[in-house]
Amino acid sequence: SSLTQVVHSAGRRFIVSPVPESRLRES
Amino acid sequence: AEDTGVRVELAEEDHGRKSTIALRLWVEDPKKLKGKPKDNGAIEFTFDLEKETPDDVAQEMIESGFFHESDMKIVSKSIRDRVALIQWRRERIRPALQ
Repeated sequence: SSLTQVVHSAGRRFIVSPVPESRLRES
Repeated sequence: AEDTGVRVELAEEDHGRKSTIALRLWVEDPKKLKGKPKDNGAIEFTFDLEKETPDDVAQEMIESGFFHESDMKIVSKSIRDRVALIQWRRERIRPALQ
């Protein structure tokens, strides 16, 4: 769905997904 | 651990048997960062407890454009604190595994 994958040149894979609203601190 | 504004948690249950763990990192409080972080997402990645350092991962996140280089220390510290907690917990459960 809304997953994004970024692969660094060293080979590490970063998978980015939306943070649920409940996990974000209210400011 | 100190509140850095960057939260790091295990992305999977840790049974203490593998050297590689999956972690998830996200920004809880952008005001604590010097630069503007990219997007508003949770970044999942694997980390080898035996071969890698938090500085390695923080550097790669910066090179990948997730954070400004001025936030290298805060990202690295956030990962280091979580890794230290995982290793401390592993030390405690080790006798039970053996």
